[in-house]
Amino acid sequence: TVGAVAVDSAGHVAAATSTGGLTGKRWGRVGDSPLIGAGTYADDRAAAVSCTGAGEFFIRLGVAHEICARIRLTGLSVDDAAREMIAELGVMGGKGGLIAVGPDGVGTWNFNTPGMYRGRVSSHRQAEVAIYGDE
Amino acid sequence: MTGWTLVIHGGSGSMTRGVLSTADDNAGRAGLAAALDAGGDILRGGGSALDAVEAAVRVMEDDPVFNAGRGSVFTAEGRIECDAAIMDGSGRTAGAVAGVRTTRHPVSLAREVMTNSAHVFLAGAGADSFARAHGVEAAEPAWFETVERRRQLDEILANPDAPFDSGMKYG
Repeated sequence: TVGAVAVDSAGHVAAATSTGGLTGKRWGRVGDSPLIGAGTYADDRAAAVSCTGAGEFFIRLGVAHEICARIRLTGLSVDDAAREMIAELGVMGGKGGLIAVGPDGVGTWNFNTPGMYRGRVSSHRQAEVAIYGDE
Repeated sequence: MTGWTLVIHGGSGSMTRGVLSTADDNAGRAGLAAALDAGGDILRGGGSALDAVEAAVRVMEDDPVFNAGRGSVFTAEGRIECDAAIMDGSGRTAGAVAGVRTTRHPVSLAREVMTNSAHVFLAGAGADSFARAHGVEAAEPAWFETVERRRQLDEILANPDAPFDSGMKYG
């Protein structure tokens, strides 16, 4: 699974996710990536979110929309909302990660797996990429 | 707001130091950097977040390192079925596709659904037909297939206790 979230110089946010799914999937199994609100969501009032991992858990929690709702309704930061949802995912036994960015330009990632391919760049930050959890 | 930010991911899973070969580690980092370049150039030039996320994801869909587009994992039946979504925060418009087999960039098909259809989500052969009718670039199934993903499928099918990659070994 791959994804991208961005905020542009006009303050608009967007999210995109694309995947081949899980190796060995059967019966037309679809995970969270294409489900708006589960693996992909964007709302200028809150954030843009793209998720990766055990899709069934992201679907049940509605992770991408829930992050945006917590930011919009409680004033939570993007970072804290992302952290809360990955923690909640873990409590349910789910594994995975997500990236998020707010209209204020704060970008974040959070995951509970050993690694996640990830990267970020901004108008005030050099490009950086990472794979392992301890980077 | 004058600044811009792009964040990307290429999948999460059990990749740890020593599990990934140096070559795979380097290939992953190079693929991520290329996606950041593609999306970052658009934002740096004043372009939209929507164009930036589509451009970054298209780069990763073409990169066999990542499980999307070319380099996708196989279904138990030995096929490749791709899913994708895109959403614009300014109007909360969205497009999504699932189970597409013959469209080179599923994320661009999702955007076409968002922009030029009355729907949000199309699935299966219908979604591929919509792609052909709207001139979204096609690709033969062979374009998506890689030897490594075929090996991973064979490995999983050889172990009936793990009927699919529930442990996300392949992220």
